[in-house]
Amino acid sequence: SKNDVTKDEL
Amino acid sequence: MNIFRLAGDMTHLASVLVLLLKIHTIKSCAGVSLRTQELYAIVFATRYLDIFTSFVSVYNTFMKLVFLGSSFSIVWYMRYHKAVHRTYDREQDTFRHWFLVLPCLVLALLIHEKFTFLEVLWTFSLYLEAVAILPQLVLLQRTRNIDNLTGQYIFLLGGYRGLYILNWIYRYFTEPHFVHWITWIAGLVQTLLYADFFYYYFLRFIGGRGVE
Repeated sequence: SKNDVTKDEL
Repeated sequence: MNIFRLAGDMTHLASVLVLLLKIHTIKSCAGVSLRTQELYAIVFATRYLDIFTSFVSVYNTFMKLVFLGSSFSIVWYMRYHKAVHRTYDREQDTFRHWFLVLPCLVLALLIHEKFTFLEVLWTFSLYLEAVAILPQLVLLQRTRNIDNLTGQYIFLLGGYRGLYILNWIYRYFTEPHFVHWITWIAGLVQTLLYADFFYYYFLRFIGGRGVE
């Protein structure tokens, strides 16, 4: 989901 | 991963390495705010809680460990290492940084993307990081002159989030649904807080003299 996308950043 | 984010991560890595170099080699933390370092340790502790539950990549996990390890070891050095602690400017580093923690926590409870424990703490870490540099900037104004390493440290720390902003712009135009207002606004506020430092940095530092 789009939230996982955010979590790929430090 | 894009060039802006990689450059941002490398700049962030460089900032902690410069600070560790200064503290570990010349055993001095003169001009460095312990309060900012404590806030950053909290930022990483609350941002990387998912380090064990969600695996993104080796790079991602490695960098999280580096930032967690470096921020806590810098706090340890400044608090407990005799030689380093002696160079800590306790009288000048008086910004009430705990007053920053509570409003950030309240704001995270009010404004977040999902109301879950991890997400609220992650959002809290974004808000806290945006203001974490304040004790350091206040200390900077009080101590007037700082050495090159401390100046480089602050410059790199301010620059990394600026590069992240370019990364967000790039991802907004290249990835559908990539919209994260909370992250973007917090990152923008964080970078803008460095504006006057950057101004003096370029004026003084590039001119070959120390930052005043």
